[in-house]
Amino acid sequence: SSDEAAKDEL
Amino acid sequence: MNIFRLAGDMTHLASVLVLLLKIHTIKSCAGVSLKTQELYAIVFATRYLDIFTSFYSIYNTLMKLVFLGSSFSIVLYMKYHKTVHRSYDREQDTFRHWFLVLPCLLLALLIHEKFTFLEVLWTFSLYLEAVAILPQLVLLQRTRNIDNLTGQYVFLLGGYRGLYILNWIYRYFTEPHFVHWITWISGLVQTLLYADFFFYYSQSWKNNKKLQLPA
Repeated sequence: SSDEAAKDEL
Repeated sequence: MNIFRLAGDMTHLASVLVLLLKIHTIKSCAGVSLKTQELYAIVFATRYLDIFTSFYSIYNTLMKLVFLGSSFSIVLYMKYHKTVHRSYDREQDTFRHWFLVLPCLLLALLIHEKFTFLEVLWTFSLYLEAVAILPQLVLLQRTRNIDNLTGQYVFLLGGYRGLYILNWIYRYFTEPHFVHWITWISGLVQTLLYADFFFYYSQSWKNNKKLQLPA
């Protein structure tokens, strides 16, 4: 989902 | 992973290494704000709780551990290492950093994507990271002689934020549904805080003079 994509960042 | 993000992460890593080099090798933390370092330790401790709940990649987990470990060891060094602690500019580093923590916590409770424990803490870490550099910038302004390593540390940190913005622009155009307003706005605020510093840093570099911020 889209909010998971932000959390792959540091 | 795109080139901007990798460059951003490496710049962030370089900033931490520069700071550790100064503290570990030269045994000095002159010009370094303990308040900012404590805020970063809180930022990473609250953001990286997902180490226990989700796995993205070995790279992701390793980097998280590096940033957690380095931020806490810098704080411990500055507080408890005899020689390092003696070089700490305690009288100058007077920013009330707890006054940043509470508003960020309240804002995270009000503005978030999902109202869950981890999500609110994650959002809090984004807001707090945006303003965590403030005590350091104030201390730089008060310090007469900013040494090269301290200047480079702040320059690299600002560079890391700038590269993350390029990374978001890239991801917005290459990944469908990549829209994250909370991350973007707090990231933009954070980068703008460095604008003034960048200006004086480039001036001192251009004129080959020692970096000094106007009071």
